[in-house]
Amino acid sequence: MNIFRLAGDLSHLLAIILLLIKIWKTRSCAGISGKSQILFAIVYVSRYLDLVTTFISVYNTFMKLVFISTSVATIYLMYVKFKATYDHNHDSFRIEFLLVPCFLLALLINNAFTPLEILWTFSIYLEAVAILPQLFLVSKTGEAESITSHYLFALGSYRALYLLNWIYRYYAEGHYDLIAIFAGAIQTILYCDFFYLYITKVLKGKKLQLPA
Amino acid sequence: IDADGEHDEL
Repeated sequence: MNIFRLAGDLSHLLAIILLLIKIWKTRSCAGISGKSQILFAIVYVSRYLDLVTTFISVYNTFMKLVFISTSVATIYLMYVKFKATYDHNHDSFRIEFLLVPCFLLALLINNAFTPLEILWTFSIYLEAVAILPQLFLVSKTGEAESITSHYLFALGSYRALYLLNWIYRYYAEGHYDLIAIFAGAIQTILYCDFFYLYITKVLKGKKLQLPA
Repeated sequence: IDADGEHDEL
């Protein structure tokens, strides 16, 4: 564990908490992509199957359980409790176009051809692109509430901080995982346009609105 | 993947 990794995990946790607060306080999931949330739930469940086979640390187990349970809770809030506020007309991204290629790629490029390892690899590839339905939704509506912007910023920062963690680990421990590094880089790149808008608009107190 | 086949990250 190093400072970048810890900061990344805390940023990830903050993102999830911000999203739950947004939905709970406004009693609405308007502006949030249920498709992205479903993809994240698939990511956590397929990646954390090793909860039942491998013990890493209390921290590791605790965080995995938090990520799985909060993502299930988010889906419950969106599709059951606040279903009426869900913006499904704008949330029209076809997730099979992400799920199928990620699974095929996981079958082709992986560290080991075993069920758990293929599912882990699938989850890494899927996480890299899971935000696309959300970014698509923001681009369709042309704006995002400020708390939704903070959520996206924290979520994007998490993998960027992991990139720093991987650089650190390469030099400090000789540890590296090319699959995670490659997917993490793609994931971070996808947020760059959003980061730019966040820094130039939201941090200056303006609403995140896309140019018409 | 670690030498012992574990993923220690989240």
